[in-house]
Amino acid sequence: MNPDILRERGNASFNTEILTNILDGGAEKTQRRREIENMVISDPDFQHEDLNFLSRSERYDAAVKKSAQMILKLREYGISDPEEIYCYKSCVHRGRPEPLDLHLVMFLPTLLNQATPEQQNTFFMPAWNLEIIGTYAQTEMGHGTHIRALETTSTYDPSTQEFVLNSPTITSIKWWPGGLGKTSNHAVVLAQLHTQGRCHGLHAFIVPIRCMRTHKPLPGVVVGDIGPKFGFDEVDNGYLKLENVRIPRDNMLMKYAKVEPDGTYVKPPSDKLTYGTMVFIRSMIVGESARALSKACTIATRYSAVRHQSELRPGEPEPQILDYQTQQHKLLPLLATAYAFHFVGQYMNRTYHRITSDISQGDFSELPELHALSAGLKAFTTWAASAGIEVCRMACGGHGYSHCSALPAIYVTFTPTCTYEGENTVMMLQTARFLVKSYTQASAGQQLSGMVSYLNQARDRLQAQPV
Amino acid sequence: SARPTVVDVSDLASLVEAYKQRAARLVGTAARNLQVEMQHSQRKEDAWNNTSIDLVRASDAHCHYVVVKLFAAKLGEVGDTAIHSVLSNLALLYALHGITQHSGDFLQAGLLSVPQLSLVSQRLKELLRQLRADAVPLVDAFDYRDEMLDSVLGRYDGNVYEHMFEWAKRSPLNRTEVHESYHKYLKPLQSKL
Repeated sequence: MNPDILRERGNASFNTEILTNILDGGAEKTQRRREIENMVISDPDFQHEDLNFLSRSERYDAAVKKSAQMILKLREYGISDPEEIYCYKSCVHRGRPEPLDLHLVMFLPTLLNQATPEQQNTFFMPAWNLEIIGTYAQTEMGHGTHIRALETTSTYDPSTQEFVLNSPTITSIKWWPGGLGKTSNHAVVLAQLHTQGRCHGLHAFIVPIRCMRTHKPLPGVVVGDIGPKFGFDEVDNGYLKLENVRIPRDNMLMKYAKVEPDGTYVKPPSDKLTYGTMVFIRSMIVGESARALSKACTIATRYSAVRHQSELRPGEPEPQILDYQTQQHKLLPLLATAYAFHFVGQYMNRTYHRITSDISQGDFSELPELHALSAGLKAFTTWAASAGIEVCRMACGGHGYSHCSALPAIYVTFTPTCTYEGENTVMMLQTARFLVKSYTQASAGQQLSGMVSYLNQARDRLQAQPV
Repeated sequence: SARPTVVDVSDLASLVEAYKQRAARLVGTAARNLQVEMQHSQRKEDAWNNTSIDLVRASDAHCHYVVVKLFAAKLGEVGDTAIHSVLSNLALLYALHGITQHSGDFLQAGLLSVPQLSLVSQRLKELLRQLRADAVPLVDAFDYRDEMLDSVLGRYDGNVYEHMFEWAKRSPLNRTEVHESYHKYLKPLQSKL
């Protein structure tokens, strides 16, 4: 053990184990997390060469191999709790993204939330058993956050009771979905529904894209990997061009909106139903901000305790760089931020589960605020964490530029959160829409609740005060 | 005008209140600017676009208030005295650092005076000194195993340099003492020159 770091630990003013328990949400959760970590780290099936020493194709290959092993072992060990699955998966892939992410986090939940019971009978078990490997194809080359402008079309043909899916323009080609390029054989495709000569907006369709026997692209399907990116080296983010591909009517996810055999369109009961998935993912991202920033802080802080540099007092030995006020000013506010975001992530997780159980009883009253809050906190925490990771990397000097520090990988893996699942500025404007609406209500004397209730007080304060 | 909020820069509850007032003010400003734009613009969408800088600032301040508020609320759940103390210092540091980053907002809102800003800066430096001793234990509490962190610089045992050298030697470029390109390109070049 390095003597500097040993001495640092001797100076602790508190019991780190108790704080770890607080961060995990209890001692039992800490113990269970460590058990799962041990399970993975001691498993020879998950050992491989340092990813930094592999080519992109080798990294993708290693990731697919580990994912396949992971699925088998999750079944073998009977791990089914979502949080434990998430923990196990993070360990297997060392916190990096992996080709099956969208199958597990988007495709399966979409089947559960938006498919009819009959459709679940058809698709869920094959997907659960990885016969169907799915992804979620929403973003297009020319359209991202503003999903109402997506161009892919799905036109109903009553004579054959099929939908014809088409990418009408170059900008309508589905672009970016993880696992789309080489891994998936199905995709949930978001497309503008046309039936009986009218467009009814975006709906979800299950589209087979590769033969389930040969894995070759199906007729009318042009699919592949979009090429190297800033990070996500293990993931085959892909493109998908559909050339009048026909799918059965049953492949439109019809738990809410429906198209009758004759092409009649039946509206969904509420347009807020799709909010649930977005709110869930954004709440998760707040926790990701905490995790990524806390990893970067761990690396930069420990390194700042062992690195000696220059001289504070003439003639004295080189001090630890953590003794410089400027280094403390770089790292300690970020450490505080990591703790803050950790607690916000716990709050969002609890709130999401509370409100979704209200929704299942038909109470949508808190959904608008949760939607606005998750959008704003997703933007606020990812912007801060992304910038903070870069400060941590530079605080390590030249060695922060080496992949042996892991800081470049943490940065390139995390920074896409600022643009995916809703580009941050757009997210902030969505939150602003809710705030302005609340402010207007408060100005009209309406009593607000939740995190915006302070706008009532602001109104009272800003009223003319008796002298 | 609003009654000036008396901010005690060492009191977290007082700082949460200041963040609340800052957010309220920025939301109010954005809403009123939007109203003014509506009178000038033909369409409400143009008014919205012409106010969007204020709107983003208001949302950012709202989220900042939420984070500070939730951090302060979490302290109420911590029973262990030593941990309550170190987390309180972290929460104070987070709140004060945010004020130094957005001091204009707090001054404009009349929430802080210029002399108080100096106090904030002074208090922040004290907190840096206090937290310096707990920095490594605070990151240890995140409990990332070396295999999960996957970082030579962040190793739990702090033995960075030995392992950095070992890591570099395993790099593919070092698989052979002499890389094949020497024989393919450099040596022929040297013989021609």
